Amino acid sequence: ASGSGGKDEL
Amino acid sequence: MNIFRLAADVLHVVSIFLLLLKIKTSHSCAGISLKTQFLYMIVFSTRYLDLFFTKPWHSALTFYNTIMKILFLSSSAYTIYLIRNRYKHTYDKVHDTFRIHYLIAGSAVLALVFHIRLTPFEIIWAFSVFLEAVAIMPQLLLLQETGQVENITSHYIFCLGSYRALYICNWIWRYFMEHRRNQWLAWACGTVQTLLYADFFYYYILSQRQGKKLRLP
Repeated sequence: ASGSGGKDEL
Repeated sequence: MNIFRLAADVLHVVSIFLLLLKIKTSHSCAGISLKTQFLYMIVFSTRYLDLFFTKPWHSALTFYNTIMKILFLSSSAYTIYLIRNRYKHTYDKVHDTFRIHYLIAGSAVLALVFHIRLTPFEIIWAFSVFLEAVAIMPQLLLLQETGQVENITSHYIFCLGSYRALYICNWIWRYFMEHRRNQWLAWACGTVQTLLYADFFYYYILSQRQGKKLRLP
């Protein structure tokens, strides 16, 4: 998840 | 998913519900900034471009995210429709004067400078994060211009502010529990966004303790 920029959040 | 993230999202949904409830029950959108709602529409439609590429049933989390994204997009579009059409005559256009093109242009420039990767998708995503941080400003200005705030409108803004404050708790949780690093862009913007509410929170809590309507100086 690291570095993906928070795409699994809203 | 942790309790902070879930509570944050619930508050976000509650805030949208309160906003629509206010407009519907009072048959008026007085005190509601169309410009802020318009900015949220831009934020959601640029942030959630991945709706086109992500399979909702990939996992429970993507399914949850997809439902929420569609809910945020459709509710902000519906709110704009209500303000611009059905309750147009109650819209406080004279006081809703924030120059949002500066916010949009500023966010675009920042996104071109600061982003995770140099791809169109990542730059648009960064733009949405920058814009969300400042999207509440026209609404806060409108409240200051008019002074007295209806209870339900102040609850709406309080829920919206608490939503991002809880996201900070969620990020701290994920930092330690999931060793989630390198999220500086979302963290920085989320913190700025929460700080913008600090002044509002202060007067909101004061008004709640005194059992009075919120009055901004």
